[in-house]
Amino acid sequence: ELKQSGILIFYNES
Amino acid sequence: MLEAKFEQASLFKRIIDGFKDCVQLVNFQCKEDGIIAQAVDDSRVLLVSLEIGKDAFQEFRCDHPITLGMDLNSLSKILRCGNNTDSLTLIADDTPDSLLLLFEDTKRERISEYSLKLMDIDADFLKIEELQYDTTIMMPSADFSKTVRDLSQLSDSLNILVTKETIKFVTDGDIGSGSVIMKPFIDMENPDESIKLEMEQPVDLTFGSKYLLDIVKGSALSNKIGIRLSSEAPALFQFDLTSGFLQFFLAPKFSD
Repeated sequence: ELKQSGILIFYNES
Repeated sequence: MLEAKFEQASLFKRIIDGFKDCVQLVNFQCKEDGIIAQAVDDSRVLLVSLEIGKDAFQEFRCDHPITLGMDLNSLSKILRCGNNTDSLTLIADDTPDSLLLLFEDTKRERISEYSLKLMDIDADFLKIEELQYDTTIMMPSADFSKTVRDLSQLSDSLNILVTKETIKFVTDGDIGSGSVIMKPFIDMENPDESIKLEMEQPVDLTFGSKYLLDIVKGSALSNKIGIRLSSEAPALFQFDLTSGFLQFFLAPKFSD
């Protein structure tokens, strides 16, 4: 079973 | 003062229609070289990034940077009031409470004017670094759109596998399974129909169908879509404008 990752894991908020 | 005139209102309509179903509240940042916007969907899986360069406008003037916070549902209502072939001018002062939208039908000397109330939207602007991708695909947006719409009927996940010579879209759901296989080719007569593939490394990624269905709504903006995939980063789906782009960054699904 795959889980959905979130986009914010990948990008730093600046 | 912002004065940004689209030769045809249809361009701005298609841009907004391309992403209004996945994000609602958006800050449009206007600067001397054009307008940019960024927003993340409520589930924080999809990031939309828009750039409309000043050359996409018939006339463009922005003396001071201003931010226009808009509810896209409200903006769409007003955009539907203008005809596609009208010109559309966006006008705002330096500290605006509202945005003026001016539709002009020069042939019939008809002018329609609407004012949209602006909002203070608390949203962070994410810094998106230029990434190295394992695979870049350029293909007709209509082909991608049909593939996504067809396969999404079977499952809430869609798997994209790319090897040296093959792009494979696969779905497997309760009612059955399906796959579409494409190979790169050059169409000399209709270059936009070509499929180009640049592959550094094979990829095998799975995405949520619902997000891909949102992304293909951008197809009205361009005959082509650029897809950049990496096993280490969100996928990038890009529709180019004459000046600028509409980009979707989509986080993949992963196994524990």
